[in-house]
Amino acid sequence: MLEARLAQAAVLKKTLDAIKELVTDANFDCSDGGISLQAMDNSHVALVSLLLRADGFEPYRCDRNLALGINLNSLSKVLRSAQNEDIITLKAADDPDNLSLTFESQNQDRISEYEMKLMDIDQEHLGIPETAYAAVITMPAAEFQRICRDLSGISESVTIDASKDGVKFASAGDIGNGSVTLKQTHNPEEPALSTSIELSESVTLTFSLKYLVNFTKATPLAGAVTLQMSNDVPLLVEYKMEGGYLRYYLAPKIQD
Amino acid sequence: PGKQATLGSFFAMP
Repeated sequence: MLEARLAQAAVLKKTLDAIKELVTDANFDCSDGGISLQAMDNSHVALVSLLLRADGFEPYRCDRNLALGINLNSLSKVLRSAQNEDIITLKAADDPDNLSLTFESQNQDRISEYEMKLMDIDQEHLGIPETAYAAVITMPAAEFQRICRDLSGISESVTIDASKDGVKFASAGDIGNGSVTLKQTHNPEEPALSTSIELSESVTLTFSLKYLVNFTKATPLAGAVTLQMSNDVPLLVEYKMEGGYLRYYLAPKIQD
Repeated sequence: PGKQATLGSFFAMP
């Protein structure tokens, strides 16, 4: 059986908000290491990979591996009934038809109990190769969100060019063109506000802004975001949170 | 600009 108690409902609520528009149904794979999810969007252009480690829960117990098939829109509706500060407990039997969710207020004067039907999902797991990326860019998550939103007003695509001079996001469309260049900065007081660029070679890749804007729905989960890129491979966008991560992969646009 | 690739061309399908 699974029993996982999470001190802050907000973590699960924000995570669902960050993935539910990209993915409709997914298996939550539960093991003694924690709860993970890997799912592609319908067009097979983007992939979400979530890990909530066991040590992020207190307590966490999972006797045997379980795949909980969940409609993310339904889970999101149920989670709407939880307050951000509530304590959430997830429970499932060994061969479950339902997921049980309990929301307790901080002072335990209100306990809400929900049961959600599970579904059978035949899910393809992609083998993601370990990659040493040529460019690793860490920047404030809010900055990345703003750049994606601003450039999506100009074009459907953005070209990200990482070089020793900085990282440049550039778009060109019918109304004109625009670009934002970030230089490396160091803010020792607030590391989350720094931009760092680690580069082994220059990288230039073009991506659909529709997906990137979608990824930035994870902004409330983390102060910083890391973009990892190599020429001719998918982009990895990672939001690290306490007790896990939310990663997105995005296939590039390639020249015809 | 360019054609949208899919992840299947980069990652191993099961």
